[in-house]
Amino acid sequence: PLEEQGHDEL
Amino acid sequence: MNFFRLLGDLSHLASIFILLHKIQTTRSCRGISFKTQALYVAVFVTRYLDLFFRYVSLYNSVMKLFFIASSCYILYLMKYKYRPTHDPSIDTFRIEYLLGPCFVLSLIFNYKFSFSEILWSFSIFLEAVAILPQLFMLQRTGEAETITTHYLAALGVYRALYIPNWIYRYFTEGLVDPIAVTAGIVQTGLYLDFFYVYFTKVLQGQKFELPA
Repeated sequence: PLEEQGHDEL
Repeated sequence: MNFFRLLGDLSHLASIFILLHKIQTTRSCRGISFKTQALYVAVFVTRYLDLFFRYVSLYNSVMKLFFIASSCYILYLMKYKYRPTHDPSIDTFRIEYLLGPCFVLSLIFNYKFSFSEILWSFSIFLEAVAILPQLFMLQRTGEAETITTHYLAALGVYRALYIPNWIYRYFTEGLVDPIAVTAGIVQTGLYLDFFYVYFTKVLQGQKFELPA
C-alpha cells in the first residue's frame, strides 16, 4: 500500500 | 519523477515567486487573502512532517523546506511588514467550514490510522479547498491586479499538471493514490471559472474583471 512505499509527491 | 510532475512543481515554485514579487514591488498585499495563505502554511506543515522520518530525495526535501519557509515568510510579510495594506473586512470566508470537514474526512479516508498519515490526508484535503477564501475575495471585489491573476494561474496549473502525472504513473508504475487524485481533481475544478476569465481576458491583455 501507499503508506509503506511513502508519499513521494509534493 | 516525470515531465508532468516536474513541470507542476516548477509551476508551484513560480507561483510563490510571482506572489513574493507582487508583494515586494507593489509594497502591498492588497488583493491577497491572508486566510488562504495561512491555510497553505497549515497544509505544508502537516504534510511535510515526514521530513523528520522519511527521506525520499534531495529534490523532495529541498522543495518541502522551501514551501514551508516561503509560506511562513509570506504570512510574516502580510501580518507585519505590509499589515496596513491588508484589508480583513473583505477576507471574510469562514475557514472553520473548511478545517472541520477536512479533518473529519481525513479520519475516514487515510492509508493508515496513524498520526502522520491522518495529518497527511488532512493536508491533501485542505490543500484542495485552501484557495476558496482567495477566490471568494476575488468574487467580492470583482477585479484583480494582473500580477495576482498570474499567481493564481500558476498555482492552478500546478495541480492541473499533477493529473497527467497521475495518469502517467498509473500506466508506467501501476501506482494509484486515490486520496490525492480525488482531492487533486476537486482542487483543479475549483479553478475552472477563474481559468476561463484568465484565458479569455487577462491573456488577451485585458484587466481581470468579473461581470457585474
